[in-house]
Amino acid sequence: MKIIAVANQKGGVGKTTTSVNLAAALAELGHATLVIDLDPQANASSSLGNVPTPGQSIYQPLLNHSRIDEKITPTEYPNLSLIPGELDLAGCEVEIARNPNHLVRLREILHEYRSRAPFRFVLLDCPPSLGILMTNALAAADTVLIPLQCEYFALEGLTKIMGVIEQIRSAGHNPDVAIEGVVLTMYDSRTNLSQQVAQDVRTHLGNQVFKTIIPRTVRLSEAPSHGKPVLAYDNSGIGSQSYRQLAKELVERQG
Amino acid sequence: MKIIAVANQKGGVGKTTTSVNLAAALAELGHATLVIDLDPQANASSSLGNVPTPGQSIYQPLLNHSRIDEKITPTEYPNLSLIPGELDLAGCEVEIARNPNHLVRLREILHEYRSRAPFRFVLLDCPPSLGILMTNALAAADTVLIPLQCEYFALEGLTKIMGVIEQIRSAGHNPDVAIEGVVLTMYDSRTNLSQQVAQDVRTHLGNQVFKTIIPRTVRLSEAPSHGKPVLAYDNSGIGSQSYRQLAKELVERQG
Ligand SMILES: Nc1ncnc2c1ncn2[C@@H]1O[C@H](COP(=O)(O)OP(=O)(O)OP(=O)(O)O)[C@@H](O)[C@H]1O
Ligand SMILES: Nc1ncnc2c1ncn2[C@@H]1O[C@H](COP(=O)(O)OP(=O)(O)OP(=O)(O)O)[C@@H](O)[C@H]1O
Ligand SMILES: [Mg+2]
Ligand SMILES: [Mg+2]
Repeated sequence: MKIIAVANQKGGVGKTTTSVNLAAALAELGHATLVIDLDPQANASSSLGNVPTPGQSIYQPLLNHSRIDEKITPTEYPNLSLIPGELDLAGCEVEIARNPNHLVRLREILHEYRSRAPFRFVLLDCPPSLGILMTNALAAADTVLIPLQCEYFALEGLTKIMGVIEQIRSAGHNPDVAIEGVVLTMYDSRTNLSQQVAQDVRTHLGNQVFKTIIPRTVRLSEAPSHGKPVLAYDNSGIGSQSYRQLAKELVERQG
Repeated sequence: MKIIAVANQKGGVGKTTTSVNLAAALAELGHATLVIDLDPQANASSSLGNVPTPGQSIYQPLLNHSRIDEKITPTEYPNLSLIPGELDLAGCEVEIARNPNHLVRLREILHEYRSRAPFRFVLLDCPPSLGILMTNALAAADTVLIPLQCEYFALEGLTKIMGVIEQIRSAGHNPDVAIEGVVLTMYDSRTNLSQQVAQDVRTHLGNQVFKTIIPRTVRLSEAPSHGKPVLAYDNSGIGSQSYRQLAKELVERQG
């Protein structure tokens, strides 16, 4: 079981869109995949057609009030399961902060679960913040996938997320956490800005940047309003193709 | 002095772009304006060409280690000043949480400052979160301006920010806080999604939605990489015109 945190503190860069559609593409390839929605906004959950059920999130297991097994919810897509988000998760940041090992709660839960889990991949959709939920995700993950919108602020923020990952590593919360890769998202080939950002990132990070680029396409932003991953909403479109390609590239990188 | 929080917990909806460009347009109309960057990412600060200076943010005043007057930094634009952001602000969430009145620290500072402040408008650029910095901004503000990206997740999140504002009001932290208005951003007239979201919001919220719509234009996303508001980067473009119009409409609404 490989745990991948999909994280970037910059808002609106495509974390949820990538978590949901990459997970759907991995499931389609036959890999049992679990998405854990760590965002109080619960966008990943609504993208998968989840009907909100209070208390079904990771909140209670984080506070040791229930087992993670009870929160795993099937979706209508084969090989794809979900632990939904909920607004209460925002409150749990303050609650877990009182716990001495508050930074590694998720790590403890997932590492205990690892031996009996039926999943090949677990994707953690992170909220846009530098808070406790994101830190927990980075401490729990084997690797971090960083969606990067091809815009200036997102580029500026890349050193920050890299810095936070380094802090988690050196503080000993997760000494082995590695970068799975950087995925360029919302790429618009007509603008200089997209081309400059893509070139800049590849020059600095080389192979850490996935070859697959996710283009800006309105189908990707329409799919969540139908409660579906783009693979189910617009099966043959460019959004679906690029996430399928990303899934193939990710699997190949596992070596 | 009117304090306006520019807030929406959904990431990437145009909070910073609106704070910076609306402030620049208000300053151009002759209103002395202050932007306070409450985001550890400090995107508003870099958009105004600010050279990061450690310790210049609102962090120390929030912890009562210095006076707010010392953090006010001029920009190169007449009538426009800034209190910059910095990464340390992320740490201050945990630090202020230990303070019994941690939710109203910013309110206390700004209300004490109000009697001697030379500003007509103070804009608070909020981070994308439901954490302590955002709550402080909502508790301190006279009104809340909500940028709304014309996309599904942003629409879904609107009830959440409205709910949080209602909680702040009813908990007594800020009984008089009102909605300044909702501003539609990144509107793309070629897509059904933008039209549907705009229609949906106007049906539900009527006059609370500004008449001015901010279109998606690449000049707006290029301006920050030059450290300038769009009014200085692309003076006669559609981005500048729409923020000038928004500033006029905001001033007219003050009655
Ligand atoms: N490739 C794309 N093409 C077009 N629209 C996209 C694309 N990727 C994401 N979007 C849209 O852009 C917006 C932001 O994406 P998304 O919500 O996935 O980002 P996020 O990083 O998860 O945001 P947050 O920081 O709030 O969690 C959404 O409305 C989404 O539908
Ligand atoms: N009207 C617009 N047209 C084109 N691009 C825009 C527009 N408004 C904002 N952008 C770009 O979209 C991205 C998101 O905008 P911005 O950073 O202002 O949102 P935000 O809500 O402040 O994000 P965060 O949640 O991270 O604080 C930025 O790269 C910005 O340059
Ligand atoms: Mg998200
Ligand atoms: Mg911002």
